[in-house]
Amino acid sequence: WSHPLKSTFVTFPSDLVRNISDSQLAENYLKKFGYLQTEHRSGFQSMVSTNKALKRMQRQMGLEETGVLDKATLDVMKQPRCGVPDVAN
Amino acid sequence: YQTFEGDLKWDHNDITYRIINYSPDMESSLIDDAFARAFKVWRDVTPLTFTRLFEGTADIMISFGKADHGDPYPFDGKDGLLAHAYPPGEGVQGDAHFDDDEYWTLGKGPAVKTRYGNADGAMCHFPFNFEGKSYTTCTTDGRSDNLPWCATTADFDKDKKYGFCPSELLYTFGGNADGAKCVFPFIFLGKEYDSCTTDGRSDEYRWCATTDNFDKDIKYGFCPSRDTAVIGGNSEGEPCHFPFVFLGETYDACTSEGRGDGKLWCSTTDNYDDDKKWGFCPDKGYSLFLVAAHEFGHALGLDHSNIRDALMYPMYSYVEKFSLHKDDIEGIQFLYGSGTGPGPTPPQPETTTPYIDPEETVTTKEPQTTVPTTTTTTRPVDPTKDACNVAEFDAITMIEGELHFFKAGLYWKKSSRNAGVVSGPFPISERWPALPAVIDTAFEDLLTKKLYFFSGTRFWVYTGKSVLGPRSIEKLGLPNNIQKIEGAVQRGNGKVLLFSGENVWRLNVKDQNIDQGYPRFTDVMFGGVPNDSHDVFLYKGHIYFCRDRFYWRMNSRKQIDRVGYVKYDVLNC
Repeated sequence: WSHPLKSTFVTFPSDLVRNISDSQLAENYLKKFGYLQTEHRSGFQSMVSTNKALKRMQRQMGLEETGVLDKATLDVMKQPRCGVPDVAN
Repeated sequence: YQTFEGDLKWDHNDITYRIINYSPDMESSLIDDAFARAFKVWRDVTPLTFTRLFEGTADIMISFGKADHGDPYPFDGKDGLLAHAYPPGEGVQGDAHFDDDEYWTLGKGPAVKTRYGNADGAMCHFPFNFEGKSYTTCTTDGRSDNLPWCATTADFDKDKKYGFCPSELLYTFGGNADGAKCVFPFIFLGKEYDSCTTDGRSDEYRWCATTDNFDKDIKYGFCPSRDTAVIGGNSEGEPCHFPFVFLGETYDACTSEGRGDGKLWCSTTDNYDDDKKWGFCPDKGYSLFLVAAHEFGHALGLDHSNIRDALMYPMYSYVEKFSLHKDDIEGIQFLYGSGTGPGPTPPQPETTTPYIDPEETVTTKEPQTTVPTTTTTTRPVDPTKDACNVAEFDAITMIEGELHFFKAGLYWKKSSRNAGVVSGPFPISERWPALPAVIDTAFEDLLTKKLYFFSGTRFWVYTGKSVLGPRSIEKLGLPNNIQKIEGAVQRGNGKVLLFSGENVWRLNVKDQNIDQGYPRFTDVMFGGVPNDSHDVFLYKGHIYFCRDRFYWRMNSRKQIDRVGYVKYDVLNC
């Protein structure tokens, strides 16, 4: 049996998709599509909690609302999609 | 469905659109056609009309771009974001942008429309045979002029039908040279170029001069992508180079090594480590029609839906036989109302094709024809004629080895061969003229091959073309308080289970009588299935109990081994 391949990740020139961690990917996704938007209330800015944003995203995508970044949620985040935010800003 | 805040919508129904530029991935007539069909999706269910403009400002300006493409929302390379569009309004509002780092197709791999040759501009047929070898891409084999070509039928050796594939040696698009072919070598800023280049451009589009000196003539066009070309990376449009070296290893095929996202890539030179030239390998691509239909939904005022099957759901998924979901229809009709009267003439694509002197470019002795003008085919989508659009069938049953779906005077057939292709609809009256439009259930007696059809309290028996009936179901020994028979399952030995309400009876077909001990309760005999199934049938050894859009599948050990959608799992929509 061969030894398992030792993958080395390379940064390809002009590749817009970088190797980022799952949590980074999730945060970017939640921000980009409006789930983790900054709310403005009387000049006070606050971020929706990641847990809440994840639940909102999971509901929109028909996933189990766990508020946890599980594999199913990550898989959905990696799927091709429209660039228009899901939550109106 | 959702609309944008404030229910943004156009204040007129005669919407205009303009295609600003094209993707090198598909022939422009295919792109025109995809957009025209995408507009038609919405036109069919609203009073909206869509007129294409070739200059000036249109309500919906359509463009392809990569990464930073002139608005505050850059694209992200291949996959991920595919496109975006703005809700109705002035300026950028209403516009639709498509990420040209995607591979745009009709959703099923390279969509290669030929030019010239003798196939009247037909699509390539992959794979095709040529001199005993099978080809899955366009090829230059058999030609001395390096022009890629393909067969438009499965067997060139037999049919001799062919056309030329997109190539910069045949034509360019956009630019200012009216589609003239590239001239190699050409001079640009004093340097000589032997192939298309992205030099001098910030948008990464490949171009060439159409005379030998760009500096003098300033004539240029964009290079169409060959079907074998890589997507994105930094070598868009170049073919993979096999073998190539990557981190000291030699590769003979596309690989996902070196990437964390699993995407297949290749080097476009013999050594990636030295040259760092690469691109993604062609895949099925994204259906421009489906993505455009979604984006035009935004451009008309619809926001994202959270219904997975709706067109306005934010994620891409390919469907072969597309029909607009009820949710999308309700959404768009909330904004614009429903359409009335006959539809207007669909917008036509640009039909001009540059003439190429056949003597100049084609060395084969095959007959030459110029590409005919193309007309957009926009067959009306009649939702009642699409089996995938039927929420609940009147009856489903196996007849002569094919699953039959009955609904309101029509039936569809799903062959057990041909990968389960569904054909139809066919009028019930043509094959079984004695039957009414609504069939509650039916079964084929496995011993005699007679067909039993039930509708209300009556039944008919067909033997070939001869028919007996209608007769009352009481003649079979069923009680007179039954409204209808909702399901039938053959049990072998001439026995058939008949379902109605919560009860099931066993019919002895030979004796034309109900067995003793029946009726029995369905949920006692078949634990775990809905008590109010509107259809029960036998298919591939399983009993299917249908309720609403769903089925419960029971195996021979009376276990429910699957619950799913009739539409997706049985009809393969």
